[in-house]
Amino acid sequence: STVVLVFEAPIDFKFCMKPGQKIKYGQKIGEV
Amino acid sequence: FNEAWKKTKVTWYPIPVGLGIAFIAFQHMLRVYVREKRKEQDTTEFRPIIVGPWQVHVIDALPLRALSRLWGRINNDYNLPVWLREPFYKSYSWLFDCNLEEIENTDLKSYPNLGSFFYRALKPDVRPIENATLVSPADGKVLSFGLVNNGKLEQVKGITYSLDAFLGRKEGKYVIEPGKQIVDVVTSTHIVDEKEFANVNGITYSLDALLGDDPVDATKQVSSVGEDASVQSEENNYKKELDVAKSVVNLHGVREGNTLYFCVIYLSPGDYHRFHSPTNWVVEMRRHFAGELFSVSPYMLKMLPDLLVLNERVALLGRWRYGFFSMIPVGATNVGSIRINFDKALRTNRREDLPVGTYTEVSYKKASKLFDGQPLRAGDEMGGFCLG
Repeated sequence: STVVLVFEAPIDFKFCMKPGQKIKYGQKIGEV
Repeated sequence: FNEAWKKTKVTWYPIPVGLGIAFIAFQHMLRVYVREKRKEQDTTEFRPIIVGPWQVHVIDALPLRALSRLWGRINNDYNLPVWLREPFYKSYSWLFDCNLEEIENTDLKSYPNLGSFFYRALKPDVRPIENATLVSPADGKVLSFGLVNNGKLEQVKGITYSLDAFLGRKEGKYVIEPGKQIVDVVTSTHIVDEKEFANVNGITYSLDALLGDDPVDATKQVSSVGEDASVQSEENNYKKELDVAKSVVNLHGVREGNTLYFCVIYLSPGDYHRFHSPTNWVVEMRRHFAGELFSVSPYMLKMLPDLLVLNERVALLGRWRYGFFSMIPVGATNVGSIRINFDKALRTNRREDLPVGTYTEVSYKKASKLFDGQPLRAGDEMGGFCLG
């Protein structure tokens, strides 16, 4: 199964993760 | 038997004329019905064109949805004997790398079947919600993320698909051009009535219409029904955060200074399979897309470029402090059942489901008067994936 997020955010929004990285729910994935 | 066969007298009777006519009429009616049904399907349903290597075509030939339902029935309806449960779940956990120390109910014998173990809950303190703009909605592996360029999402490196096909669009129908990839598949809108939910037609929507001209008016409405003042004040602050400037937005037009982003998280069979709210937001509607149930493993994603657009999925559309926000749980062969906690009417992977490529749309506008939708805070449990 997969969860996809599609969202609008300011241009300075930054993802803080890498492709292939293991992640847990509640962990930070992006910040403005 | 031999004696009966030889000695039983055969008597012939004429069939009543009325019965013969009725039989011929029934056959005729049946033929007309079948012909009309086929004609109707030909005009409303487009079978997606699967593009990919031979393995993909072999998998496509399998009755994946039926297999998924059978898998679900075996694992949800039949209980394991108590003596087998512990060794079975421990073997499963070893094979798929589940962390048994994190689960809320550590008594493995109390999970009657694999379905209940698969949908296990975690201890409340094992996943602290970080104070960030956006947090992960689920345990899993980050497959890809980035910007949505010209309405296209990059699924894996170099392979893109259309946002229109993924989330649906106003016009409802996509034109399939010969030789063109599946990105332009099919969507005909089916609007359903579901209890207290109002239907919203079309994908382009006005925030004025959703929030009301003046957000304060909405607060007044709630005051008149006598809700607790402190709760109101907290909710008003929350609402203030979620309110965006009055403007007309749609899925493809973002406000000045903003852009669209996407993120794909893959949940492997051993992962915790419930999903949580990734931020404070309001879900305004859901679109349930009927579709196939291919595996969504990274291997399959590389082989079948339009996998996420083809599979059955539930698109939850709404807004957050920066504008449009959506979360889309996508089903797979082993986990075709998507559960949304605040939408009990939703049923996925049903035998009598809509034709592939169509969707039903339900509005959550009546879920909360104050928010005009279903409000969620970061970390709130939203639902999950079940076997079958």
